[in-house]
Amino acid sequence: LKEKHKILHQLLQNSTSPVDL
Amino acid sequence: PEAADLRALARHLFRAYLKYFPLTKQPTRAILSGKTGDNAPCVIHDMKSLMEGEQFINCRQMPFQEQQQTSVLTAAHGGLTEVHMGSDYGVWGMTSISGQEPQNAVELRFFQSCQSRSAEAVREVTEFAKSIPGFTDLDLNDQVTLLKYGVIEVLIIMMSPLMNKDGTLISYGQIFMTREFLKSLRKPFCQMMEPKFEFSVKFNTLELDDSDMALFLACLILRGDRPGLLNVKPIEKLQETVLHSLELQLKLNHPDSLQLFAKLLQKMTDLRQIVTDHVHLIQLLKKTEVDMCLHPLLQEIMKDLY
Repeated sequence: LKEKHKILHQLLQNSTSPVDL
Repeated sequence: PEAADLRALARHLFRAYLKYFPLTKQPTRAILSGKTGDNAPCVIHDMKSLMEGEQFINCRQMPFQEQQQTSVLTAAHGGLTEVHMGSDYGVWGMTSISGQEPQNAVELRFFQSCQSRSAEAVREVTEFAKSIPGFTDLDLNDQVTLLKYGVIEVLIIMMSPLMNKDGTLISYGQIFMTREFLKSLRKPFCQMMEPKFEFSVKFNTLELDDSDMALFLACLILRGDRPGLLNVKPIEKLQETVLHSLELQLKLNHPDSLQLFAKLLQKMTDLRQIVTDHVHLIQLLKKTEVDMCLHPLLQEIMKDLY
C-alpha cells in the first residue's frame, strides 16, 4: 500500500511540520 | 477524571485544528455575513468577473503561504509547476487568463487550480491527522488507508462553512464565487459543486463551531470500517474515545440540540455517497477531457477508492 501511495506516505513521514502543540 | 480527559482531548484537537487549517469557520462566517468591512471578497459571477478575480488576487498578498509548506508537495511528486501556490502564480494557476482564450480552456484551468488547492488541503489534513493522539502509532499502511478514504470527506466538511446557498468563498476567503456561475459552466464541470452546496447548506444548519468541527473531523479520519485496514481494533479504540469526546462536547456546547450527535453520525454516512459520486465524476473527466492532468497526490487518493 505504501508503494502505491508514495506522496501520502511521504506526507505522513515528513517531519517539516512537527506536532509541537 | 474520564470527562476531564475527554475535555483535554477536545482542547488538544481544537488547537491542532487552529494550527493546521488556514481558514476556519469563525472568520469565514464573518466574511460571508459582511462583517469584514473593507476586506469584502471579490465576487465572481460571470466570465468577465472571473478574469477580474485573477487580477484582484495578483494584486494582493496571498495569506497563509509558507514556502516550507509548498516545497513539501513539490518535492513529493517531482516538482510539477501546478502545485506551486505562491503569489507569482496567482490563484488560477500558471498563466493569466487572456481575453482570447477559449472558454473550454478557462474551465479546465480553473479546475486545475482547484486541484492545487485541494492537494495543499490534503497536506493540512495529514498534519491534523498526525496530531490526533495515537494516530502515528498505528500501522503506517493503516495511516495511509485512513487518509485515503477520509481525506475527501474531511475536505467536504471543511468546505461547508465557506458556502451558503448563493455561493462559496475560494482562495482563502478573498473571492466569493456564485453558485449560479458554477452551474453555468459546461458539463461536467457544472455538476461538480452542486451536490456539495446541497450538503453544505443542510450541514451548516447544525451550527457547529470550530471546536466541534475539530472533533468531528478527527472522528471522520478514525473510521475502523475503511476497506483494507490491517489492524482495526486500535483504530476503533481511538475513534471511540474521540466520539465520546465529541458527544460530551456537543452536550456542553449545544445543550438545546438534543439530537445533534445522532445527526452528525448520520452525516458521516451521507458523506460516503457524496465522495463516491465525486470520484466517479473525476473519472468521467479523465476520460472526456484529453488535456486534463490529474494532480499526482489526488490521483493516488482516488485510484481504486470506490
